Amino acid sequence: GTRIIYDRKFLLECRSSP
Amino acid sequence: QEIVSPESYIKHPLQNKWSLWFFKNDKTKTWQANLRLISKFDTVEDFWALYNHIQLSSNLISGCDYSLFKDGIEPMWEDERNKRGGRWLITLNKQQRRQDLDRFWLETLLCLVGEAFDDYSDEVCGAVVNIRTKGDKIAIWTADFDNREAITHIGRVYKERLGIPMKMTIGYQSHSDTATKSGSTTKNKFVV
Repeated sequence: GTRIIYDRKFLLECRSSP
Repeated sequence: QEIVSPESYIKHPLQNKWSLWFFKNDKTKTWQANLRLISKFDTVEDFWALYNHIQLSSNLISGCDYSLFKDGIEPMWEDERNKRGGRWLITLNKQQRRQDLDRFWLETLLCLVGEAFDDYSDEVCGAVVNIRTKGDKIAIWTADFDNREAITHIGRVYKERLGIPMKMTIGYQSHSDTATKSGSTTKNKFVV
């Protein structure tokens, strides 16, 4: 199957989103 | 009627469900009694909710650990998924608690939840940070110390993500060697 990969930039952006 | 984009309310699922554990060294209790499961999560948003809520590693007292492991794997050598495994070990000097510890640990967490090692991410069991007076340690634990290809890939990516200079090396040690060592150092099975 497909692996769900998130790069660090995306993960860090999610931190500040509501 | 207001149309709300799914982007604004659907959480981003992770490939794996993860458990965060906390260890506090109380010498009146057994090792296992000192280990507590804090919480589990399987979305990016829930990861941050937990991370934002807990103390930074650098604020913990000596003897404490955080461990992040895939759901179903306990953060100990004895677990079925760990017992043939080992760890990429980052040893920090005392100055690095202020400079690098929190940054390195967060980067380690992002590598795990983001599946930074591509298909070799399946070899990852978890990661541990040990807060110790003599020097803190951070490690990524993998499942099989014979899996050279996976281990070296994970080690190279991890070293790059932490920004460790090319000329410095990090070592991988099997848990069985760590458990049976006689001196203060364990021999490296792999180095990158």
